[in-house]
Amino acid sequence: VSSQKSLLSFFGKS
Amino acid sequence: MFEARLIQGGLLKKLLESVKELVTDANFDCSESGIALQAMDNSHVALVSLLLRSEGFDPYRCDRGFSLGVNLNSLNKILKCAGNDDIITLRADDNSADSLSLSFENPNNDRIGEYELKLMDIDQEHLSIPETDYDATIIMPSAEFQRICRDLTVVSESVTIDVSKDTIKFTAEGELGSGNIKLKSTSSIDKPEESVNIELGQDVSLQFSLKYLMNFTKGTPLSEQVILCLSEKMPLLVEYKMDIGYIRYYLAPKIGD
Repeated sequence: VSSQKSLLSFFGKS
Repeated sequence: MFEARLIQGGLLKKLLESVKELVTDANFDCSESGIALQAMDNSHVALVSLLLRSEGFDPYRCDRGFSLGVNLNSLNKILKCAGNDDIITLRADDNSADSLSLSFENPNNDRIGEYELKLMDIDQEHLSIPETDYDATIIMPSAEFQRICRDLTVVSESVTIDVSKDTIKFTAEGELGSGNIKLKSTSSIDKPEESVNIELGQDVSLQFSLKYLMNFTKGTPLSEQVILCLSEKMPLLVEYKMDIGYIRYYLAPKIGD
């Protein structure tokens, strides 16, 4: 089973 | 003072069609170099980033940087009032402007439509997207990518994209069964826009939601080719290049726990 990741776990807020 | 006149107004109409499903409200960040927009969808799974370079407009004037907060649905409704061949001019007075003026001139310059769109304050999170050396870069016909996403939606909500030496494979598995489409790299000298080009550092296998990919393919009318960039355990980049700039979509992968 795979789960949808959030973009926030890859890209930081600038 | 901000003024941007786009001879190919139809391009702006297509651009709005390609972002409005994903994002409702967004800031158009205007500067000397052009117009940029970056926004995530509500669920923070996908992001759209677009750039229209100032050289693409005639003329383009922007004395200093500012943001125009726009409801994209409303802007899209107004842009539908422009003809596909119209010249579109965008105008705003300054940072305190509470509306964006749009004028639509027909090619004969004997019909001019003028509209005002109310602007809004949008407090938007801006993400910094690192420069990435992707494991795999695929350039393929945009219509083919659209067809693959549409076809595999019949089978499943997700697609696994596997890239190896000279093949990109899209696989879907669902309750009714499964399906896959393999594309081999080709080189068509006569028609480069129909070829599939694979640049590979190392093999990649990643799973993505087809619902979002279907949304991204709204960018298909903007370019005959689409560029897919993948790295293991990283968001997918889907890019449509235009003469005047680009639209890039990022999608976070599905990863097994």
